[in-house]
Amino acid sequence: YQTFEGDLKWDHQDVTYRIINYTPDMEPSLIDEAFARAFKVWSDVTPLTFTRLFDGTADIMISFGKQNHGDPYPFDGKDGLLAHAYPPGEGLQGDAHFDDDEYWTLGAGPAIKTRYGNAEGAMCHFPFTFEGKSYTTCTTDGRSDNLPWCATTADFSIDKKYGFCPSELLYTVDGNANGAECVFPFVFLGEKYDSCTTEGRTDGYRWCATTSNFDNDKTYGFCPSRVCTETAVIGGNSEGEPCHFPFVFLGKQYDSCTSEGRGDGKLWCSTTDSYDDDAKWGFCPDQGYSLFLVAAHEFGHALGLDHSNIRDALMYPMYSYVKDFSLHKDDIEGIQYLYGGKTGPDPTPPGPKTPTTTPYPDPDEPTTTTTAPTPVDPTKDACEMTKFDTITVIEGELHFFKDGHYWKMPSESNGESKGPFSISERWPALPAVVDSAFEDILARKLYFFSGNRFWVYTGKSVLGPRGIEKLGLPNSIQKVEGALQRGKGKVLLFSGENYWRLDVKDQKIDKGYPRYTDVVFGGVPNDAHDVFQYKGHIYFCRDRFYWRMNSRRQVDRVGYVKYDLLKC
Amino acid sequence: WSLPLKSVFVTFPGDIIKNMTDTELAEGYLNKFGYMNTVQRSGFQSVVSTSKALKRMQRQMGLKETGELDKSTLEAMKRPRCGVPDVAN
Repeated sequence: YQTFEGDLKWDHQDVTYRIINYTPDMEPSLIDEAFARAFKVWSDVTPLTFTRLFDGTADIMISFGKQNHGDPYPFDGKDGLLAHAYPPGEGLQGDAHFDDDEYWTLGAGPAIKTRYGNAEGAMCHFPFTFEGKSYTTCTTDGRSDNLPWCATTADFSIDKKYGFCPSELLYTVDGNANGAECVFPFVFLGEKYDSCTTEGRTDGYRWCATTSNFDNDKTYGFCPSRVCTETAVIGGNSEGEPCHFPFVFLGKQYDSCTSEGRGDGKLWCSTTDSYDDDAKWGFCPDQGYSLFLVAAHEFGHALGLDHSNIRDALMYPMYSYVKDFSLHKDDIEGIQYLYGGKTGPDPTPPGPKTPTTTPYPDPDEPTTTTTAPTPVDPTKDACEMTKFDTITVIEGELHFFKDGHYWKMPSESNGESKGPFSISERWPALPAVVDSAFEDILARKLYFFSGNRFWVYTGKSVLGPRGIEKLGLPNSIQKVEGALQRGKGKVLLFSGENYWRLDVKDQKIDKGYPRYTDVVFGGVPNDAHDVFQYKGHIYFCRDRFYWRMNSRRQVDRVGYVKYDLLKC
Repeated sequence: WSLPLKSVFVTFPGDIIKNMTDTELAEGYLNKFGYMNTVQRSGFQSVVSTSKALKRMQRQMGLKETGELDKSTLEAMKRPRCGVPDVAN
């Protein structure tokens, strides 16, 4: 294996990605799944996690493009270059681009996930027989509405299982119409169109209006590839149009795709009855390139791996289709050289999607009486609390404060909360309600805030209570609701929709504050009643929920304090 | 048996003209994937000879290191691949 010059890698483990656009060759949900599986190849062998973002800037921005697609490295039409990606870093770094002049599948011919019908979205089964005839593509046979369909088992006559194939009559991809189907005819620049068109675009993508008049409504979408239906062509100058059989080429008639006229042996066809007259053509679909395999390779680059010279390694530069893929030892050694091995639980087999936050147990279901640690005062079980006065990290452990008590959550992930403990036993000067607290690790001091007063503990000795205006905070503040250590002796103090930056050494608020919380920390509630830092993430709590923000200030999870932090 | 049809090569409109000679294809490939120009760690840019560049490519691809543009090397250059260079520059 090779890494990039300087062992470029991400400086965080929670890597984010965003899919900017889709190829029309596959159902969007299939593309989502292929990318998710490609990331799983790497998260299975490292501590890395991959979270999908749906807007804003992610670490790995994934897009499809043709030829010149916005960076200095143009693609080259069908075959040849399939994709490329950049090593980890800001901006273009870390991004992955896929050549959309390729025919993207799962590597073994058309990958068609059906819609509607009675097969619950099952994949087409090719070949399938219908009324005694064998089909290797979708067909409109047997229907009068010209909708392409396929069987999802080998014999429709026996199983009667079917679904509809990608068609612009059913849905569109990307655009601004949320997937609405095409409306034919539609008007564009005063002209009527009865089918998808590439008019008005230079990138060759086929599109349509989703109302009868684009000039008025400006709503549109891209047409799914019908390559599975009537052998729609790829590339050429008629992308997505169906082959026309028979067609005439150099005076000869052809009833199927041919490589005649080409030196590279690729199969092509005319999309009108005469190539000699119209010169409209495209390549015939082949097995296509596995989006999963190519993406797994490109994401290897986006994580910091360069090419390998081991022929069977995923990071080998050349594409070769593998049916049952598994990561080569060379790839594993390479990625673990950069990020180390998997620390968490063994990868679980892909099961039904579990929500990122555990749902409340159904109140009607008998809750299993686990042998919970016997709390000091059983009526004070942390799991019974819906909201805490404050949550903060002290000596590396999460502390949950509520009404004169606190609980501790050990830092190892499978620990259970301990407590309750009495606040006044450990910190006698403090009142029952603590609004926020933070640890000045360097000076080994603990700051506690309650109302408009604060206390500073150094070991057993305490300074306070003193008024928060001593720190330069306005005495209009009712209470300090959160504290975030920002390194270099700075702490952010949150109250209402504002926050201030405290210079701990000078015990003074820095100039230029307050600032609005939601301007700087976009995506979190601006009435959070608690803000704290834990394991490299910032948590904003409101009611029973928390919003988790990563080091690049992106909200990457919303969950339940009770289940995700207290592990109830 | 009819005489083999004299293959006529047609330039297809919109096709990415790839009808280039093998030598042109090879030079383009060696340049594009970083085999020709190597930037030494010292930053010194050196242009290696085609033969040396071919040997480096043949080693990377696990081919016989002949330094010649032989059939297997040419075939490897025509195979679909990732666009990221092989020689990290």
